[in-house]
Amino acid sequence: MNLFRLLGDMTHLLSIVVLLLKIRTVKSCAGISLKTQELYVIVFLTRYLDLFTKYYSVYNTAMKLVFLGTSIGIVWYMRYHKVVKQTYSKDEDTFKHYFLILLSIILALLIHRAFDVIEVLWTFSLYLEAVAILPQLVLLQKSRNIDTLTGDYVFLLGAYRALYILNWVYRFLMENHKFRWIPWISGLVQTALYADFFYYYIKSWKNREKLKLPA
Amino acid sequence: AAGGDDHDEL
Repeated sequence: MNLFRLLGDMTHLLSIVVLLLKIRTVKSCAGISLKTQELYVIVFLTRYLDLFTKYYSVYNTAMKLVFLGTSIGIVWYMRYHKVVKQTYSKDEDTFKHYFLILLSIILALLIHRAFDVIEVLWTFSLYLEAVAILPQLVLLQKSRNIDTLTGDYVFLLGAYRALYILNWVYRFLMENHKFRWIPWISGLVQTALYADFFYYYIKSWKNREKLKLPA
Repeated sequence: AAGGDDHDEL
């Protein structure tokens, strides 16, 4: 495993820690899209089915279990925790996320490397992960106040994907890795969706201002 | 291993 991959995974983990910090200590999920969080649960459930079929490493298995457990836990808090659920910005979380699931199913059925259950579900999970941030970005744009933890959470999620691109470049050049079009293009699309957010996040950080996205 | 498996990432 190269440094970019490790940093990417750690950034992903850190984003979850930041979100859990907000939920468990501030007892708030204001500004967090439940729809995006539910999409992540679906992403991890469909991608990590190979937990039952193939073993890679202790690291790999542990991380998969952490991502599954925390994503389900976050959705549970947002839906059922008696304090946290009252802070959910429900009226602003309006993105039609079923449409993203449908789109990803159709795309996975049309474009995949092999036509078997695990492979098609894995491909579906990549397509869905690429667009899963959209409800969250739309919600941020509607929020008048984006608190620091929410901004940092989304930034870390985007940084994780950008680091994965560097990881793929490294593997391609240094490890003689083959072309992997499906994860690469999905990952590029996913990272590109953050471009606008990155711009305003870095700008607010440089000017020491509160993060605000233009409507 | 080089090449081969796509699924070793998270």
